[in-house]
Amino acid sequence: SANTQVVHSAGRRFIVSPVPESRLREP
Amino acid sequence: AEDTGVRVELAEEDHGRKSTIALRLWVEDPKKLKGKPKDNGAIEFTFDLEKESPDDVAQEMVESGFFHELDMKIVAKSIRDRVALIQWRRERMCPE
Repeated sequence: SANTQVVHSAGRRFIVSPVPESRLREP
Repeated sequence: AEDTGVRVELAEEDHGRKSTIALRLWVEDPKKLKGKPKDNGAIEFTFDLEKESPDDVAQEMVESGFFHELDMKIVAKSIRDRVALIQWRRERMCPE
């Protein structure tokens, strides 16, 4: 999915992007 | 550092010069969290090593709906552990 952005009222920007498969821990 | 199930890493290389760094946080082990995280993506954000605290960021993430309030402490600890490691490396790279 494309990146999404959330800007908190305090002004900080959170950019959400998919986690690379390689970085996810095996269940 | 304790394995909190929440991973925090530098989002870009740190040359030790700027007080503001870019970090990236994501949940590696959702079972370690009390609430269900809203999104399983990686959350990138900036952090000012001199002016801001990990608790502020964790609270803003909860207020932005990424995490349940019950997980604020573990998110803050994960950020604090990574920031401490970055500051430790900076001190070794260029001692005052």
